[in-house]
Amino acid sequence: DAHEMVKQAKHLAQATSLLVTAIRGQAEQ
Amino acid sequence: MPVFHTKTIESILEPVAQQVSRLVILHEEAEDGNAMPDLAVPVRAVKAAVDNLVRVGYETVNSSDDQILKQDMPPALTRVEESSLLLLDASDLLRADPYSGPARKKLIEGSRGILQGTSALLLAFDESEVRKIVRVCKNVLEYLAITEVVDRMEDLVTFVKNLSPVLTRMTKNVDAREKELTHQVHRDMLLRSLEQVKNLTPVLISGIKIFITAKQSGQGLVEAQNNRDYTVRKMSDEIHEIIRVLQLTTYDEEEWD
Repeated sequence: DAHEMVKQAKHLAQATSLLVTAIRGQAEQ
Repeated sequence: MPVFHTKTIESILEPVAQQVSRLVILHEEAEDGNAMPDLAVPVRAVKAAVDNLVRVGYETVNSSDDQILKQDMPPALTRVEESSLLLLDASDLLRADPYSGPARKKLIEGSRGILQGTSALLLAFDESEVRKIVRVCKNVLEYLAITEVVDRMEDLVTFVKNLSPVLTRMTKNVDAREKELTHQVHRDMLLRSLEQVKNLTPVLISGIKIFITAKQSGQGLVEAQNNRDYTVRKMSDEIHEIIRVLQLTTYDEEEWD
């Protein structure tokens, strides 16, 4: 089982990805 | 050559690293001149994830007895936390002005900072996990160092009884670590040394047995001792090599090149 910190880092990376997608989506239009 | 040296770190950071680098390129090419949408929701999601990570990060620091981890983690946590504040600022600025230049800058800096901070955090944590494996390896080395005092059969029984669980633990840990690495050369080096240690273990036990018998009979003592010591040296060298490779990252090799 992954350590709790690794799990939380993964959540953060996913949330950041979604944010960057939102920013990029607008920029690339 | 892989950028991230473990599969766990790679699976977490690789997708977001690509996204962020594309964002930076867009920004540098000044192709991001459109009005920004309201980013309040995704920024709040990032802030919530940062808060959770920071909480768990400090719990990890406080419950660890690894002094290097205690030293390395807080700056990474601070970096992540400060970056999330940049994102919040950017989101506020964009609500007032969807074309705000400073807001765009903060978005880039914030996203990049979160990536770098999370990377530093995962690396610090990973290095601490490696130090745990290194401690197990050193434990085996300590047992090997007392081989020379084993000069009775009952001592040998105790020696084997004590050495076996530590050796099994080392094998299990190094084996799992090998599977985690993204760099094939390092994986092969670990596997090779581990295999050597496994093969040499029965040779060591039999070498000690021959030494004990020679000591009792008074015949061939020097040769028996030399053979035993040679095996101990070989095993110790392989374990030192395992320790060295465990501490390597792909970055080290690039520096060599």
